[in-house]
Amino acid sequence: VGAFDPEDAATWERIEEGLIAADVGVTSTVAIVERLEAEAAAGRLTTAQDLAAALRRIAAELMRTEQSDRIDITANPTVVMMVGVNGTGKTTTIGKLASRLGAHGHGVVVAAGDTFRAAAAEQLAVWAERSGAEFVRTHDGGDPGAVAWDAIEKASETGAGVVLLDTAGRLHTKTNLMAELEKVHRVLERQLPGAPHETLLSIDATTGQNGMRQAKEFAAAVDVTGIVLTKLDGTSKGGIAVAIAHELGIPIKLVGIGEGVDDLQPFDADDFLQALFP
Amino acid sequence: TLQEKLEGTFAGLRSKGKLTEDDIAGALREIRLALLEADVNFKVVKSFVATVKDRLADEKVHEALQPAQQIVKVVNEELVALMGTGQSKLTFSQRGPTIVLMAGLQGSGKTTTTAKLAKLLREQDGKTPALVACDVYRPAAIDQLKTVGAQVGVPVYEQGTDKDPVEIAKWGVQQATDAGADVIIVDTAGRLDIDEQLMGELVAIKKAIKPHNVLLVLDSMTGQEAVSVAERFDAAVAFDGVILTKLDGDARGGAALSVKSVTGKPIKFVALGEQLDALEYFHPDRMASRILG
Ligand SMILES: Nc1nc2c(ncn2[C@@H]2O[C@H](COP(=O)(O)OP(=O)(O)OP(=O)(O)O)[C@@H](O)[C@H]2O)c(=O)[nH]1
Ligand SMILES: Nc1nc2c(ncn2[C@@H]2O[C@H](COP(=O)(O)OP(=O)(O)OP(=O)(O)O)[C@@H](O)[C@H]2O)c(=O)[nH]1
Ligand SMILES: [Mg+2]
Ligand SMILES: [Mg+2]
Repeated sequence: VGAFDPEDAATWERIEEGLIAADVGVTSTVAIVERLEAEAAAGRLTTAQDLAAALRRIAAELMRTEQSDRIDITANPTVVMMVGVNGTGKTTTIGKLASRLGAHGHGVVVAAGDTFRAAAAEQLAVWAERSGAEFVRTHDGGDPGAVAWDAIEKASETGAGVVLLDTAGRLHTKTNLMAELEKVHRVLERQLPGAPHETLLSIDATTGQNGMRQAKEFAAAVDVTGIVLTKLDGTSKGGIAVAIAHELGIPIKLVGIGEGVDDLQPFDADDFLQALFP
Repeated sequence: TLQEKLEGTFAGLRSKGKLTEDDIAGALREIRLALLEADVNFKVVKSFVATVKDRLADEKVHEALQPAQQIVKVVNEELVALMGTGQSKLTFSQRGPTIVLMAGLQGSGKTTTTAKLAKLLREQDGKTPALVACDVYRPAAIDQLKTVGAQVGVPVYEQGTDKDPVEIAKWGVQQATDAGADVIIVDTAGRLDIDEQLMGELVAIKKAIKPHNVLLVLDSMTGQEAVSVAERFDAAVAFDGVILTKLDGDARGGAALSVKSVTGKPIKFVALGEQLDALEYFHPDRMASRILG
């Protein structure tokens, strides 16, 4: 408590362990610790508070990306495609987004692009109804590309400003499923120049190092523009997002903090890092 | 692979013949890195590496002809030993139906696994299963369980979303028992281990239906927090085993090692896909080599 002794090996070990425990991963932990060691060597860290503040500042610098960390809904209509591994929170996030955008006066089309999983369209239908959004779906086992197409048609028909397209959860290791995702992406591009304007990858905050694999593979398949870090209301600190931003340059845009319709927040680096390094 | 990394570390050793203490320390660092990359909890890694260090000394691995191979063999054995002890099969009731309670974090695969488990028990153990739908929160959760239940040809007992899950559980178990089911699997809502109200609900469900098996459904991509999540679920409902899901991906699954090591509870099943036949009994040796990478 109080003083920080940069000569004490046990202290450095604890710092490293704290980063690993938060799922920051070895590579980004090394990058952070190297910079911290430089600051300590320069005599800039003398107290525990100095240390925590330095950790937050260094992590913030490492997480800075070229891309904006905000959702851009200036296109009319703006198409947002939600992708990610099974169970990470895509459908729920769309439900929250639809409600938030609707409350801000945007006409929203919610599209059930998951034509595979049991009761997927039914689950999204409930969310669409809650937010007053238009709902587009097809029969079970239908073509997700056709749903994407119909959703954009519906938006031009109704003048809706935003299309939120849900997709089926899929493991990034399944080549055929990733190919299907690329196909849906192409359908959107062909139908509306510039679409999808945002491709959001849902990453569960409890995910360990596999999150890097997920981000890498999804970005290679469909040019991910941002991460939705979900389930941050749990005890996991979501450190994998630090690694993803630092090593892949993909920004976190949204944070899921619960199962309710209002439990979605724009990403705030200060809040996030304050929780990570209190 | 770890063996290749170690061989690389020892590459300059042909002339020396024996490994030095530095070489062994280097090997232990590689092992630590491999396990952390595999999401094994850092505290579990620390004690595991200490165990391996002792064994390498006992085995005089520094004099071995093929040290990298020998080290990997030791690490593998210790991993299998850590994960292998513990009953893999379910506990079946001596009298009356066997009751199974599924629990876990949001999105881990409980609902899908509930149907898969019913299918496996019917096909492999000749059981007559039934399912009970106690997730009254997630939109269309009951719909989902009814759909997968129908897909595996197993009845689903539900009372919609306006009843208390504890009451539904009791009612469902009674209904299924009266209808002749000899295995009753109860699906529950995903919940955070730190959510007092929902953990209280889970405790109440357990108290009401007295399950023979409480299974923690854990996503194989879970990171460092797997330990504290498992500890909290264990403290609340003393689960009997773990079902590790989504192992058809490339997550190394170190969470499995962490949970077993810290709670002592065995991994009973692994889920390997979205299809309803993708559930198998757990094999510790396969998991060990997967974690090692
Ligand atoms: N605690 C918490 N739970 C969440 C959050 N976001 C989603 N969930 C829950 O996570 C579970 C899975 O959410 P879904 O929206 O169905 O996830 P998905 O990615 O669409 O799942 P698939 O379509 O099956 O791949 C549900 O129980 C949600 O309520 C969050 O921010 N916090
Ligand atoms: N690839 C793969 N997907 C799986 C596996 N098990 C479940 N899933 C998928 O993971 C997602 C979540 O599964 P659910 O059964 O809805 O999970 P849950 O735990 O019931 O979710 P909540 O009730 O919201 O907590 C679905 O898309 C499932 O199809 C598996 O072993 N492999
Ligand atoms: Mg979904
Ligand atoms: Mg469920």
